[in-house]
Amino acid sequence: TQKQFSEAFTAINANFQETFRRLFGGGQGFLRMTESEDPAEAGIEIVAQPPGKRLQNVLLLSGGEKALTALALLVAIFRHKPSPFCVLDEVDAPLDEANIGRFTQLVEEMSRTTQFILITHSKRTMNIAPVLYGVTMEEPGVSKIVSVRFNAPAVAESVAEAAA
Amino acid sequence: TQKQFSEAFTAINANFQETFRRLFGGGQGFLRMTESEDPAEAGIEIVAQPPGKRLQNVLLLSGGEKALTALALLVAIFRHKPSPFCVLDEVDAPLDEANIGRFTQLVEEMSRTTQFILITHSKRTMNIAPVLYGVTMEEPGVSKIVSVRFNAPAVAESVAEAAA
Amino acid sequence: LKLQKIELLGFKSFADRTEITFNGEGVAAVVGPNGCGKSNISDAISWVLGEQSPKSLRSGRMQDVIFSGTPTRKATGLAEVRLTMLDPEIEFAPAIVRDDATPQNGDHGYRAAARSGEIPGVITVARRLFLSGESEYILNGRPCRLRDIQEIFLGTGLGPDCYAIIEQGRIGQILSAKSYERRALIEEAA
Amino acid sequence: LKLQKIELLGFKSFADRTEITFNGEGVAAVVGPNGCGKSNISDAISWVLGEQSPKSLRSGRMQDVIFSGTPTRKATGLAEVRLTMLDPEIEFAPAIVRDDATPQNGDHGYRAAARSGEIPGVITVARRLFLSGESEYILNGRPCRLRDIQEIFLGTGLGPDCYAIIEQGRIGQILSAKSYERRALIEEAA
Ligand SMILES: Nc1ncnc2c1ncn2[C@@H]1O[C@H](COP(=O)(O)OP(=O)(O)OP(=O)(O)O)[C@@H](O)[C@H]1O
Ligand SMILES: Nc1ncnc2c1ncn2[C@@H]1O[C@H](COP(=O)(O)OP(=O)(O)OP(=O)(O)O)[C@@H](O)[C@H]1O
Ligand SMILES: [Mg+2]
Ligand SMILES: [Mg+2]
Repeated sequence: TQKQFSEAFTAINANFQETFRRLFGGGQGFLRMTESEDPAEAGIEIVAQPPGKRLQNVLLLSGGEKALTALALLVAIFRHKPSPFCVLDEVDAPLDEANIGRFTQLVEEMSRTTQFILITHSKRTMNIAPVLYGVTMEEPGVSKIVSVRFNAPAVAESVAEAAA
Repeated sequence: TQKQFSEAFTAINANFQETFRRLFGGGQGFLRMTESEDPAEAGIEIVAQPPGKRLQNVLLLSGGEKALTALALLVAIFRHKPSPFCVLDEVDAPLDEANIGRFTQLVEEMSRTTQFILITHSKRTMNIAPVLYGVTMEEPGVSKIVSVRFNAPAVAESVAEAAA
Repeated sequence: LKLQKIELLGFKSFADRTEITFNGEGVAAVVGPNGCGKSNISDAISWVLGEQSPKSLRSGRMQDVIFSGTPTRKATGLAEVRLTMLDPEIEFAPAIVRDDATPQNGDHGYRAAARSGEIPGVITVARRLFLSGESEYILNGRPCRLRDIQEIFLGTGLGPDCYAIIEQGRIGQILSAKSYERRALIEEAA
Repeated sequence: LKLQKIELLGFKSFADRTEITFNGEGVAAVVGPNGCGKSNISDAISWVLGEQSPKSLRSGRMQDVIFSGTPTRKATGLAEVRLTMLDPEIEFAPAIVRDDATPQNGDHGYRAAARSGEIPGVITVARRLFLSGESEYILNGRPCRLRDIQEIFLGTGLGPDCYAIIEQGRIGQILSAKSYERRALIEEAA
């Protein structure tokens, strides 16, 4: 119903503004309904302003800025309606070291209510996972799982190499 | 003309087979003309078979395998008709450590005839560049170039951090 | 709901029966070289939750998800994925709540399924596909329809086109989607 | 041909005149945090070589490439990019060859341009765009048409849709392109 939608929109927009500021370390991001005769048809526009830059269309953002803005929106929706688990496949690939740090910090925090499965090649991202699942193809073309439980981040490095 | 095209196709296909084997450390890759009444209209099909796997459609490859196959084709074209320079923007993002190693080795070799400009976040890729250009936005929203000449790879780490 | 286990058999590169057990919370990282099968796991999860489009599973036809063999192995004739999930509220609920499997007002779709599971509080969802094209959905060990699975996960963000599974290379797509497509994202969570 | 220098002024985030000098061979790495302007350099190179589609420059209209200002800086009214390239064969050629600027048989398009440069062996190519939409192309300091620039680089792999510039996130596109689009890639190099 329209009422439920606008309640969700308002809540998610508030979350988005907060998460955007956290992930970018400043600036502002928000959602806007596009003009339309029939409110039930109106689309959603995303406005992003990284710190120190002008307000602009999300398509002018850089590769890393786009990924970070999309993650902020995703987290905003999750905060409103947590889903039992979340699978993120190499979303950290376009991010620089500093932004991977902010991203992993946020995921760690949210992992208290939602279980995260992160597919990644980044050692920094591996470090926040208490459990690492190595996938190998010792027999060419056939995948197997080698699961490792560990706590010390340093182990992540050697498992990832071993799975290679 | 059609004759020039088929000469180029044959040469590039031979290059592709060789470069594919090098980048994947085995397996085979080749180009095939699609069926068509008019040879001048026929398209090109890419067939890739990573080591130990079946021959398959390139769309079933993984993210990293696709990037590596595309790089092999690019290099095959370059070998046939080198262009004065080549700009690669974060093509190493989907690659694992081992494949970044094979990619950078190939680029180093080709850089004797072609100048490469690699935009990257990967320390391993930075290490093969004798010159590193740091881009910063000390004044928010305004880009400036800080160029660094160095030979010791270890310096790459601190420049990339400094530019951050 | 908590994800406890994924079992794959003959799904893409997972030729042999493979089990991945999760501890139900926190962060798990999946690592390994290019092409080893990491994204195939994410595809398996979308598939068992009801994904109908082969293209979203990086395939031409749906049968492409069945293990197609290697130079030294034959193809299998079947792909099967099973998810085991826990509903902590039922798991620890007193016996009388468990016996009443009919959905109660305001219950999540999955609550009823959790009550009626072979082990109370545990929901298993499975999907099978045969080379012939025949496909089956299985809920708590009993055949069911796709609709039954979709209804269970309604409103939890799970299910096809959901925001809870982000495929490789598609994180930027949320931004470049059309404005009415983004609306659907919010509607799903409303 | 060797790339010697890129100069940017008012192009995207490069508000002030910025010069990047290359040593003409080997590998150069461009690094920096997300959003600092790395891909804008690659856009500048495609643009000066004649790119006509705003979409390939991640822009809505072509004027989007002109520096649009920041909270503390005014927008500029002009974007300009200049490439300086060296043709080593002419640079070290004896004086008599240099004086003859007419293209000779079998010459590359750029050979004639290299002969007629302000400094023999050096080619400068520039492009300007004003907010009004007016645009100029400049070859060796003299106004020219887009066709002149395209002719110079014909067959060298440079120019719009060329294989020598791979934009961010588009390495996989070569594979997913239609088979006749791939044909164009080979034709360009034939
Ligand atoms: N039906 C199938 N039968 C057998 N193998 C398959 C099938 N479908 C896909 N594959 C294999 O799975 C591999 C891709 O796996 P996947 O995409 O999961 O890799 P990945 O670990 O995500 O790699 P990357 O790090 O490059 O993203 C392909 O090489 C392909 O051969
Ligand atoms: N016309 C313009 N005027 C001012 N700034 C602009 C203009 N066009 C683009 N930008 C800015 O350039 C930035 C993007 O730069 P670019 O894409 O080069 O980043 P990048 O260094 O490649 O980052 P990443 O590592 O994330 O890919 C955007 O934040 C945008 O604000
Ligand atoms: Mg993958
Ligand atoms: Mg970029």
